[in-house]
Amino acid sequence: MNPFRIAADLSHLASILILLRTIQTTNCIDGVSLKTQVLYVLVFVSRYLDLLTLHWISLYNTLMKVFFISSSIYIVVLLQRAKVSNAVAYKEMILKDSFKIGYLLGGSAVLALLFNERFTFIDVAWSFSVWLESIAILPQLFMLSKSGKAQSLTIHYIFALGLYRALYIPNWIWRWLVENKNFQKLAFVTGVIQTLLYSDFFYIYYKKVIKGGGVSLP
Amino acid sequence: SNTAPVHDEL
Repeated sequence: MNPFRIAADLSHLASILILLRTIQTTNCIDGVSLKTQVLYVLVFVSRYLDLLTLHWISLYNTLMKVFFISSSIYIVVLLQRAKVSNAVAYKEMILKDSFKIGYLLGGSAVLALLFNERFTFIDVAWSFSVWLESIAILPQLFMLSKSGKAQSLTIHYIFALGLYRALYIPNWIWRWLVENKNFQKLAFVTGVIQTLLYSDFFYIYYKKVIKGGGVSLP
Repeated sequence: SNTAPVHDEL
């Protein structure tokens, strides 16, 4: 594994741990989008179906996949628990979390049927997961734009996620140039789309927050 | 091709 890939995976891990630990220790869910978190469960479950085929890549690979699936489910469980333990914040979250995810799911399904490496269930599911991941952050960004100001939890979380996506791009170039691996067009295209979404967010964040004021997205 | 694509990335 190259340095970009390791750094990317670590920041992905960090983003999840930031979210998990904060919700767990403070019971604070302010500014978190339940819809984005549910989408990530779907992303990981549909992507890592190869765990069932027992196609072994490495211990690292398997452990990370199991961690991503289980932690994403656990985050949704924690958010659901807030329904009882932090009812006011939960109601506010549901109210603000009003992005229509049907379009994201439908769009990803259509794109997966059109663009995939092979027309098998596992490969179409993999393609669905990369398309869905590229846009899964939209409900979260939408929520942020509606609330007008961002919690430090959300900012740290989105920042770590954005860093992970950005680092995958030099990783792919490294793989292609240095490791002579096949260039995976689908992963690259969806990865670039995703990184552009984040960079748009950071651009606005920089303009509005660093230079004073709240966060609002177009 | 008939061989399954290998996704060694996460």
